[in-house]
Amino acid sequence: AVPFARDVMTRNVITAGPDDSIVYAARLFADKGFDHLPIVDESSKLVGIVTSWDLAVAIGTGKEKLSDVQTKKVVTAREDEPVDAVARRLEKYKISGLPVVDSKGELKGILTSDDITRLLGKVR
Amino acid sequence: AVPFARDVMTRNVITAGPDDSIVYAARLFADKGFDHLPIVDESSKLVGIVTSWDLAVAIGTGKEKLSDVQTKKVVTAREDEPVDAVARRLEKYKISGLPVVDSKGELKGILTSDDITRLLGKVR
Ligand SMILES: C[S@@+](CC[C@H](N)C(=O)[O-])C[C@H]1O[C@@H](n2cnc3c(N)ncnc32)[C@H](O)[C@@H]1O
Ligand SMILES: C[S@@+](CC[C@H](N)C(=O)[O-])C[C@H]1O[C@@H](n2cnc3c(N)ncnc32)[C@H](O)[C@@H]1O
Repeated sequence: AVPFARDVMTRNVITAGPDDSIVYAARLFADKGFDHLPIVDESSKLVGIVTSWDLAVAIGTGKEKLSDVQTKKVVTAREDEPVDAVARRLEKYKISGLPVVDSKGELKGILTSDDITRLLGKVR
Repeated sequence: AVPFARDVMTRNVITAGPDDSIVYAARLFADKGFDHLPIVDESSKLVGIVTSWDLAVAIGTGKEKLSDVQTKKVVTAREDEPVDAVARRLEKYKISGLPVVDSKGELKGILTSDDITRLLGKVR
């Protein structure tokens, strides 16, 4: 029985705003040890995503805000999708994680390749 | 039948040296779109690893060389290990990828959570 996205995702997602600085995000990544930071506006609507890769490639470019580096067309999954379908979506877009949303588009969790790795580790 | 590390890894690993700059590595990550950069010395011996996370958290710290940010105790796998064992090792150390080495410790490939995700996507 293949688990659903809601069974594998991490809830309590840490987010940031588009006007936050790249340095602020770097401190967050350092403190929390994660790689994926969804970007939300003042009404908590998902407007972008920033990963450690986005921050890494910003080095030496003079960029300052998350709005300068974020990806705005966010690939997401629904809570009730089977995790193998999520895996194919990650591979299709060559990304390592995606926000999980409910039927209203509200942010419910985050699911990454590291979560999928944990699943495979349980196989025997 | 669970695949072995050698069946899932990417060969032709791109590496850098400890004296290379963080800015040089940032350009490599941007051009190649990867997250894991093994660090080797002049005799091609594996001496460290740098990921996009290491570069991201270096932002605003004034660090300049890869030797300033690399992790020196590198977690690796052998080519003939089953991939579920590799998955448990990634989870144990909370890392997203590891270099794959042969019995002499020579670098043969790199295996990441994204490769494991690709496997799960094939399950149905
Ligand atoms: C092509 S990926 C490769 C590097 C890395 N594995 C990653 O996912 O960031 C890099 C780009 O994908 C974007 N990205 C990551 N997750 C995303 C998602 N769920 N939706 C849209 N773009 C995403 C990042 O913002 C970054 O610009
Ligand atoms: C705890 S992980 C979490 C962030 C991210 N998923 C990653 O793997 O970089 C971050 C640290 O793990 C280190 N790391 C990543 N892969 C490693 C490996 N194969 N062996 C040793 N350290 C590794 C990185 O150098 C970085 O300092």
